[in-house]
Amino acid sequence: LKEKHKILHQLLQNSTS
Amino acid sequence: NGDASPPVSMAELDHLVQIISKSHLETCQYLREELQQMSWQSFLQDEVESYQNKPREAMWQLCAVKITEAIQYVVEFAKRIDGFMDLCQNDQIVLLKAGSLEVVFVRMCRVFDSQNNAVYFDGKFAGPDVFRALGCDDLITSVFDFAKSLCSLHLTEDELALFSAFVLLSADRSWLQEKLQVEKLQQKTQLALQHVLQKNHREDGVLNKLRCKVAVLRSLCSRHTEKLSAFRAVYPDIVRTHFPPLYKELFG
Repeated sequence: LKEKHKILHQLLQNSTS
Repeated sequence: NGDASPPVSMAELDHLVQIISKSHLETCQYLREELQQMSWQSFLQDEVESYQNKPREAMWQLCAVKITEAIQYVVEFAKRIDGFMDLCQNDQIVLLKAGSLEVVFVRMCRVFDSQNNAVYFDGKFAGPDVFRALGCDDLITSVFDFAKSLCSLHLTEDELALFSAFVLLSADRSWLQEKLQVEKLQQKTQLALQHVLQKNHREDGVLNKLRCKVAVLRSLCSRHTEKLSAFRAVYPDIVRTHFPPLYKELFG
């Protein structure tokens, strides 16, 4: 699932601004 | 409910309410004060007509951009919910993929003018007729009806925050790997929602009304997916080249 949702995965990784 | 896990203390519920309400306000895209300043200005007739005269694909792209903007705030909201980031990454993705648009529809009632049946969109308040070029009048009407009915409950910000978290943490989404974890989180969120409703002296039926809204949200989202696939069948290149990547990832 992570493969198919790279953008969402990246947003989740970003520190909570 | 016969649950073996230790009961949740009042203090823990208060704590959860505080965190989720704070997360909501930090990520709500439009603060109440901003909304009040906007004095609910609606589009003029010629502005409405300019939207109506847009090519279908242009209006679809504009709406996809606006939905994606709102969804990014929902992702930030989720990241701040106590326990969400402790879930495995697969389940974080599953919950957001299935629930982010539902939370956008819940949040829509904050920027909805019930008297004029208009929603804040692209700078001003727009009635359903602004969206005519999409070719989805039935879905648009249902979305406006949902916003109006949620508005009629006059939820406070913390009630909205808890209801949004409750909608997002749905343990019945398919493809969840740690269903029990999500169930525990959702149960605690529901207790916190009940706690807030009681604290705010809301009448008994509100929680049940909110539960019924969940089914409506599911239907709105599946109809959105259907409309998108019908649109993409006609304009595959537009979706591929002009739609926001996150939107395509979630709904493609």
